[in-house]
Amino acid sequence: SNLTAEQQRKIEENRQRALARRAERLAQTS
Amino acid sequence: ANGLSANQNQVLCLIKSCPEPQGISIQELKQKLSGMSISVIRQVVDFLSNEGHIFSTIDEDHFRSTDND
Repeated sequence: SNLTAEQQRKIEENRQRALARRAERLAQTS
Repeated sequence: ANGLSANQNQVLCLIKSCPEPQGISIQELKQKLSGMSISVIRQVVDFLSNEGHIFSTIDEDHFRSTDND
């Protein structure tokens, strides 16, 4: 399945946001 | 060991194993987890998303894991 450039951009944006959220959660529990 | 429940680990494992760039859909998860209802799958996906383990891709029905690439 081919994704458009816009879809790829949105996915990368969501991924970065999730990584930041993960780092935040790990900081809270350590 | 990672602080997740059995259901949460099962869903996370399936999301991680999907190689598609758009990730796996809720419907596909449902097919592979025949014992889990859509509403339970949604709850688990919401939790994993809030914790930053997964994220939505092309729409709110497709998910990928943050820690596999």
